[in-house]
Amino acid sequence: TNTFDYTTYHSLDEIYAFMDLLVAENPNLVSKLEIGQSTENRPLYVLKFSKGGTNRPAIWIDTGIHSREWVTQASGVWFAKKIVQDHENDEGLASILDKMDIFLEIVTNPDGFVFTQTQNRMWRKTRSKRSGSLCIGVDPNRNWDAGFGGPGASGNPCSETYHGPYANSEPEVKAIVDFVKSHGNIKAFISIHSYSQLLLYPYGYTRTPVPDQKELHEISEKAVAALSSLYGTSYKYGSIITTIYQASGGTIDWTYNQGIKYSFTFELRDTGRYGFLLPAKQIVPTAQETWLALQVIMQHARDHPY
Amino acid sequence: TETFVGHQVLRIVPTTDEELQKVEELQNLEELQLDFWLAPRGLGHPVDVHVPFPSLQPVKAHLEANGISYSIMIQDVQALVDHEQTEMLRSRRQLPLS
Repeated sequence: TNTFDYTTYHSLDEIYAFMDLLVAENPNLVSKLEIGQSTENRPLYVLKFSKGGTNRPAIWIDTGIHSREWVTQASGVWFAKKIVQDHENDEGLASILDKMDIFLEIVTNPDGFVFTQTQNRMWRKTRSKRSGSLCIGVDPNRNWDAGFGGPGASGNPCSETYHGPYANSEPEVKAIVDFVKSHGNIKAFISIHSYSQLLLYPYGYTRTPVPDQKELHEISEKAVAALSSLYGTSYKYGSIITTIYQASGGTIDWTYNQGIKYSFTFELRDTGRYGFLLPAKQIVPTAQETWLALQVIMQHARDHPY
Repeated sequence: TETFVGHQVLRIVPTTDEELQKVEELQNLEELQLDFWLAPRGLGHPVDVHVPFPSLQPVKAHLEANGISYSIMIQDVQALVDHEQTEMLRSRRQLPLS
């Protein structure tokens, strides 16, 4: 994986091959789990980074749940390599891994991702098909059992924010739900999207502030400061509903309601020149700056066990 | 494969409630096949909308008739998609994964 090209976008097969190679190169640190299968029967792979022990407190990071947000899957690949490269020489990361495991799902919506590479670069949703429906796909970030079906999602199957026929109808979502419930010891959950440069925390489906709002806001402030320190990329931060708009059935609203206090969503670059078509040369700088913010969140979770 | 020749992405920054409302009206016109990359979310926040070529004229007419300024963020979506594909192919040729 030292010769892997992190400065370009890759196909699903190339990313899956990268994952296998990373595991083969680092058998004592990295393993690959299959947590389920997508609508089109593609495996849903999660990389586990662990120094040992069983069911330790853990951090979850996912990228690519909206398939067209290519900079996120590409950043996920870079994060995986970064964890391997730095797990001994970076004191902060080493101390996180001394106490916690990290789970990283790089291609959270493989069917949609393949579709963006073969049929429609702008595809966002899953590729589930239901009888009687004209249109295909569900927005996997409106399909969670948190305010499901409320304002901030659409009941129209042709809409980009269609919430689906019922909560967890999408196997890509259900797989994570089952994993989180069965693991039972995840302490931080970070779901990465693009674009518009935001760091968000719950809630999206209600204006009621979360009980931990003050702490999450403070963490966000520190994380954004760390991110911006590298290249000056400007971020805003706050709760989903106050920072962007009402969105129901969202990932981190569900994870927070599961008791995972440190639940965050990132919206990575672009600043407003390329949108989802962010040039590949911005992959590495985007991943580098995001990593600094992720480390702030992970270190806070390490230092504040609950 | 879906192509985006002549498609543009317009950036609109609503500055009044009335402008915001006019932009939100566009969201309900399904026949225009608009794809809101950044949905309307309040005054001063950019709205990025991917407009298929056939809808460009009516959308721009709607905005101009209501005095809503906009900029063209992406002149031709297909050109960027093509560039992205070229980059990926170049990389594949250079460094196939061992």
